[in-house]
Amino acid sequence: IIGDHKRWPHTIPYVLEDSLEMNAKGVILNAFERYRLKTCIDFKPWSGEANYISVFKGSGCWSSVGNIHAGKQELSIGTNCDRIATVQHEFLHALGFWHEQSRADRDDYVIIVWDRIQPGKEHNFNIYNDSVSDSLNVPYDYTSVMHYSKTAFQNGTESTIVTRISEFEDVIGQRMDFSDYDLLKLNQLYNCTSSLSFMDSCDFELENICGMIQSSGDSADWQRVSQVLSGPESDHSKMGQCKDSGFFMHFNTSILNEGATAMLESRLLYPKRGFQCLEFYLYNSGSGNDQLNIYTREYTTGQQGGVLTLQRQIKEVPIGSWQLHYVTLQVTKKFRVVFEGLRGPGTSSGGLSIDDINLSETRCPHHIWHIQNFTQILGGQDTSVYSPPFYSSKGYAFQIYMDLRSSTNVGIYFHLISGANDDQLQWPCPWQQATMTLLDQNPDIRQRMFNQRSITTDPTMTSDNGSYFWDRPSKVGVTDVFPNGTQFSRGIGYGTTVFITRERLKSREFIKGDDIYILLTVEDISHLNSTSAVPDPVPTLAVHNACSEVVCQNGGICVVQDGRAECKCPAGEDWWYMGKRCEKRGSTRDTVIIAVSSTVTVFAVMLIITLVSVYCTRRKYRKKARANTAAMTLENQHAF
Amino acid sequence: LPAPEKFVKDIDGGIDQDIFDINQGLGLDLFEGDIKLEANGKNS
Repeated sequence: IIGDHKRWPHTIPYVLEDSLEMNAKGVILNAFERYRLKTCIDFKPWSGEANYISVFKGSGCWSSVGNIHAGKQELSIGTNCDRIATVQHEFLHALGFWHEQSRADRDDYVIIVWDRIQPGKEHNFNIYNDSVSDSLNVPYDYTSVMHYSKTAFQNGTESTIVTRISEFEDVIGQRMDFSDYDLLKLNQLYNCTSSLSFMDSCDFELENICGMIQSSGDSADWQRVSQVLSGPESDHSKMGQCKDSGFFMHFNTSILNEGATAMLESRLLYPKRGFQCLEFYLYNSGSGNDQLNIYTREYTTGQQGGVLTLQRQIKEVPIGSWQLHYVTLQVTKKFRVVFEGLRGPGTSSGGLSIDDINLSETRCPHHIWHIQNFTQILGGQDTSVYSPPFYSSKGYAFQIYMDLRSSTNVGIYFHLISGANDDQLQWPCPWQQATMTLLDQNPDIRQRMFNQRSITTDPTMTSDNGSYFWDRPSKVGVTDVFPNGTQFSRGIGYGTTVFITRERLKSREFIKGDDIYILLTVEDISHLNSTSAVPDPVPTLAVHNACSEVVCQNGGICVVQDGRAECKCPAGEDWWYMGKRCEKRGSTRDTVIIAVSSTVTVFAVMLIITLVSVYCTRRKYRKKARANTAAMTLENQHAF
Repeated sequence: LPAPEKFVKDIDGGIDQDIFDINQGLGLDLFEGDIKLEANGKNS
């Protein structure tokens, strides 16, 4: 939308209202992380700013376009809107975006089939001319998260939007993530030159190896190569599909003695948030005993060479395939990431290789489900796959079920299973949010479109038979057996049959080298349960207790400051609420009236005082003058 | 392994509902399906 007054500040104040579903709250916070990774737009809990976005559970999913300067600007995430791309879509509206197919030049790219649109719904296919809407010199984007799908407002089964290039017919309407052009436009609109949480990405295609350096204190070097005789035959970024390109870094252990090391250090990096996620692919063609150590070299005052800290040892790396790895870092000062290859015992005819490194100030996924030979699984009839068992950070055991039986869609479900900690855990399982992400294996994290769904365990939810849905699997589940013969119980699965279409699954780089990765995070979100001023990071129990006794009026929000509950009152440009509980309303008009009336009152009082003083003084002098005249007369009488 | 049909709960009821389908299903008649306008017809 054209007009600078429609823009928000780069940090947008928000409130997650109590009405929101728990799952929606978690999804919204995840959507904010996507904005932080790919743009300079940030979000902060509202603390009294004039304008803010109030996200609430209304009827449906909707927003206004741009900053409307209403003080509290509503954005609804209603039932079934708790999908990350839906939240991204609605926030893009709030940031000033119309739908992609309403841009001035849309008829050059799509045909609107008017007689297939439901009668009375034609107005949904408006075009805005270039005095209202600016496409920022970016080409028409079929892949935009802001584009309608081909079935929008259809009357029947035929497409209402037909793309002039037929290959894009099933592309429009994607609800996975921002497209590259969405980001280009958003970053241009808000003058972003960098993102908040992205730090570095390297696929080793350029000879400068992204500014990485070889250490001097080691016994060997990493080499930039495009293939190794004993493997890998190609890099991971391009999988050998581009001639004369596709490089990775290789540590050749076949020519080294046991104990030899080679250290490859990243350029200097400057953290902002204090937590990082390092992601890379590793290939082993050497000995099973060769290992990769990940260090950080942190520079503190007085330590010129930096302090080297071991973050992770990766041992027993499987031979013969690229494997994805995540390492969580918590660095607060200037640092480098160090990859150390270590030659182990045993024979080696190859070595260790690394490729597609990404470093960002985000949270790493808790678990990786790596599915190999996926094309064969996908092509099989009546096939479905269960993940290995995993444990959440709270100790709940779970399993993911991927349903591949449909010819059009792929489903995904989360199951609680019986585990070693079940006696110590709370049942029914309360407020654990499971996030399942199909990884787009683009080498650069900024160009990925993740396909993600989240579900949350509601301890009050019941099954058809009346039992608690998220109760102990040994109580409500069915028995099954792991491949190693161990018997276990599996609770009812919760998820979706329409996680992704088969067609989209085959697009982008979801399947790469015949492998897919499902990233899994199961986290406790019970802290989001009952406070609308959702602070980030997690509020303490004291926050909840202090505020539970305070009721703020007129839309005020309770926050804890210095251990005391206080009401933050809403305010607009020329009005505000005040008082301990936001019970009093103030406005600029009131202030003007008070100022004018005070001035008039003071003037009147002063005038009265002056008049009375003058009157009294005159009276006094008159009396005196009269007395003097009488005395003079008497004096004269005596004289005569 | 095929899972028993009733042993999973589908939150989407088997339908891939877009934002506009959800809003229409609720009987909402929002501008362009999901944009909230003020009463005077301008974007609120």
